[in-house]
Amino acid sequence: TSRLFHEAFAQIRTNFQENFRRLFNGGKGDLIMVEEEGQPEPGIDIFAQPPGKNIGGSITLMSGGEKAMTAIGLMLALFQFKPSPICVLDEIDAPLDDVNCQRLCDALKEYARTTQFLIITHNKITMALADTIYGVTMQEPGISKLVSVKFQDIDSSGLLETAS
Amino acid sequence: TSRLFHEAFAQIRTNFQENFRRLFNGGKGDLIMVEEEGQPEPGIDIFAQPPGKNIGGSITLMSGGEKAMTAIGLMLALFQFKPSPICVLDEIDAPLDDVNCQRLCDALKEYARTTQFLIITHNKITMALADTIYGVTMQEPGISKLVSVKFQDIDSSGLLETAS
Amino acid sequence: MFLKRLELHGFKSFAHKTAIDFMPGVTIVVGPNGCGKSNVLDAMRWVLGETSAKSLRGAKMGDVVFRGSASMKAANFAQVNLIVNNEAANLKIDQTEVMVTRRLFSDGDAEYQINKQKARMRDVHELFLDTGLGADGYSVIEQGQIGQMVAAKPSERRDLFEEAA
Amino acid sequence: MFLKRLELHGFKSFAHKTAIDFMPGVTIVVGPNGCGKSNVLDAMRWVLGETSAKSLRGAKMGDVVFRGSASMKAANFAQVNLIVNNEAANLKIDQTEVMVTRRLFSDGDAEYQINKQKARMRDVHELFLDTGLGADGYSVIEQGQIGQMVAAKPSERRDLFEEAA
Ligand SMILES: Nc1ncnc2c1ncn2[C@@H]1O[C@H](COP(=O)(O)OP(=O)(O)OP(=O)(O)O)[C@@H](O)[C@H]1O
Ligand SMILES: Nc1ncnc2c1ncn2[C@@H]1O[C@H](COP(=O)(O)OP(=O)(O)OP(=O)(O)O)[C@@H](O)[C@H]1O
Ligand SMILES: [Mg+2]
Ligand SMILES: [Mg+2]
Repeated sequence: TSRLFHEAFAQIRTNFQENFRRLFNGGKGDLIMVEEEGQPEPGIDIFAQPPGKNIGGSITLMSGGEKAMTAIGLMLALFQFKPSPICVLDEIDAPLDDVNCQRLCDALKEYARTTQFLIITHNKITMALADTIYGVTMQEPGISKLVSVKFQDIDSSGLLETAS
Repeated sequence: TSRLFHEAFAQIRTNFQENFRRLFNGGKGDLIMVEEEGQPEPGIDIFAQPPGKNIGGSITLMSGGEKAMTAIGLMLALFQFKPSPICVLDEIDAPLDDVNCQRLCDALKEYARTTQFLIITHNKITMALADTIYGVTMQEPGISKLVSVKFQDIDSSGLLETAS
Repeated sequence: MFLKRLELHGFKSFAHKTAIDFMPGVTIVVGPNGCGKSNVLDAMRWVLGETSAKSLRGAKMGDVVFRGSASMKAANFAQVNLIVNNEAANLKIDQTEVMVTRRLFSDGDAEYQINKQKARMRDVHELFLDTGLGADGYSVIEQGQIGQMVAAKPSERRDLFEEAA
Repeated sequence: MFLKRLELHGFKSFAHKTAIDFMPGVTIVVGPNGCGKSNVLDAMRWVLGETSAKSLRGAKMGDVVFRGSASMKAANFAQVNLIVNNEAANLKIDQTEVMVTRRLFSDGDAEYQINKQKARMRDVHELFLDTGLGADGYSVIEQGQIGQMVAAKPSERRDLFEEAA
């Protein structure tokens, strides 16, 4: 199993390097095995250097949005290694500004041809990926109800204009 | 000190009950001392029941946005107990939808007369609280620069329209 | 394999029978805080055999049964049906369409079905093994999981990789 | 007491001397991911005597000194000045305006000043005690701290209360 692990690691690492470059539009991301005290096996550390920045690769100093983009790059790297015909995402765009959200959507579009997506979001940019939109409302307190939504029905609070 | 603690707890608890009602426009929130195994002192648990919902008060079952509103109610309760002339908030509105964000802003407005606020946000509703707006940009890679911003300069990506 | 339909009845805030039809491509779900969007994901993971109440945000498994509200009393049971198109034969079963059912009664009685045949939880687990949809897959990223990924220690990340490998 | 001005020089991504003038009321800071907004908060907490590098997102205190970029080499030191109006006399000092300075050189040499007089870190701590701005206050809520509040164990929350009491 150790060999399986190392092969998996090598592949996931390559995926991550590529994802990082794409999500950050440059820069350098990597995965590194590190020995840890008290741990029999080495752990996995993340090296992340956004373009133009000289932060020595430590992810702790990164901003909230940069950390999220890095983690998304890793999640996608794992997904690419073991692809599934279905991918479900719950508000992963929450800490992202519009530029980063668009880059995330462009990356997801690449998969949308071969993967069926179910994405929960509050973000208008992500909503634009939709082939189908459902709204969930709670008109009766405590009871959820599903409605179909057309893109033009969505206002800034997500759903209050529509009850189709 | 135990008496100091219990007096503080009673006051903070009252603040939290009031804040919860205001932030959720109803419902019931409370703070409860709970005995914990292996702990000499009792810990503090949160009871949270949004209006119309019957979730027995457990915060774990709440949604991302509801948990955030509850935690904000607690943070404000602590702040009210030991008020400061200054309050600094970094993106606390991130998980909130527009209705909740507006309620948060209405709650903060109550303090704005006696408290000076510094608020980092990506959210248009929160930005409307501003007496002054600064933008931070990074035109030189890796180097931050401050600019003054007028409200009408802010587009959907926060700042790209302006360089005043 | 792709999702066709998810039916919820008495599951968390979905007191009434609710059906979500999936089209190919991207399905987006929107709505205000606390309206039930993440509960839909919980329903999917639950019907596929999630065993940890904590990972469904509950203290015990019974927490997934609709508890009642101001206007409606608690449900007697929670049921979720997931209907999947299997024309690509990813699932180890000789059917082009597969329905997985999980039901939990408030007295604790529990049941799984595959195409309306009584089944065990492990049958469901084995059916979805290697599709990425099981508990070992990376197909479902929950709210807050990205933040945890960042904060994780190197050894915790290794565990994540080992599940993939 | 209110904030008048915050000056950053060589602190994290603020390589150039940068001044933020605070008006009464609400000051909003906006900008894209990674541009430096949270670094402004870090600067404020640092000049007030934050001792934990980890709570400033670094591995060691030297991490707050501007490390260099594609277009500019690393700084020799980081300096932050915080100017506070003390007409309400919240601060235990007989001045209507107080400037606190902290400087850290990349060789590790460090210095505090209060109104340009050399001071010790504990002098700064004592000055801001009970204003809510010290490390014991609730005046600064950092990015992600709300989420931690939710996930905290009951005993961890108790610690939070004990700091307040
Ligand atoms: N067993 C149950 N019975 C009734 N209601 C429940 C039950 N379990 C959870 N809920 C309710 O479901 C709501 C949470 O729904 P959910 O997490 O899906 O919200 P959400 O739409 O994802 O919101 P957000 O945008 O804030 O993440 C909570 O208000 C909770 O009260
Ligand atoms: N010592 C340093 N020298 C140079 N750059 C640094 C240093 N420390 C941190 N940085 C940079 O500062 C940036 C983080 O800035 P900050 O956390 O303030 O972003 P932000 O504006 O809050 O973004 P977000 O909206 O994503 O939270 C990182 O890209 C990091 O590279
Ligand atoms: Mg949710
Ligand atoms: Mg930030």
